[in-house]
Amino acid sequence: GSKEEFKDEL
Amino acid sequence: NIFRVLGDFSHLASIFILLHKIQQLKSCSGISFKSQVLYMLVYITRYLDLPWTSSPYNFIFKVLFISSELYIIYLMARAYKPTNDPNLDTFHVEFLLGFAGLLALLFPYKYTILEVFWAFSIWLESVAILPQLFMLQRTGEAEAMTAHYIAALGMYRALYIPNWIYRYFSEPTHKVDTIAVTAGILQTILYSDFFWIYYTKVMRGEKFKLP
Repeated sequence: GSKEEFKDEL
Repeated sequence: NIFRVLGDFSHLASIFILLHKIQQLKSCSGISFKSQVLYMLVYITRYLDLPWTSSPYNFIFKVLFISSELYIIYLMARAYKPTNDPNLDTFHVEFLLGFAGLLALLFPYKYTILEVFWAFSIWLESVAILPQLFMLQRTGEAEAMTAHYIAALGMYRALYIPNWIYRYFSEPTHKVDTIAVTAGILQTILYSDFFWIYYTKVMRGEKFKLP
């Protein structure tokens, strides 16, 4: 999912 | 990408600048204890996934942010407590907690504990500098190190904006994290006035002093 990928940010 | 790495290192640098200021001057004057406690809350609520973090890069940064924030709070609450003036640190943080809590409960990506706390941490971070800026406004000036600290901390989220733009175009999904982007832009706007004075005064060798 898209936001899961963004959870790779701090 | 370069923007994100620069942003994360700017964030880390801001913490080192703050620790250096406190230990060099043996004082935490000019630093808002309330903002520091809010950042602690931001890290705790955002990094609930710490044990499941797969990337070593993220894991190391998360541990560094949590542990350094704990140490800063220890220094302010214990070691250098007499230099911390609560009479200048009078911003009502309940407004900020209410703002972040309301948005997190109204618009999370999913109604799960992790997602709601994550959204809360993003919104809270966007406004967590306000007690610090409010304190600065009351004192009217800041030590150079304090100004450098706030500038580096503000630069971190500002650098995430070109990072999001870069990711939007470079990644095949072209997705936008609306919560992080909206909060990131809000956060950077809140710093804009500070950045301007920092740019026109401190970067030209003058003292940080409000007009």
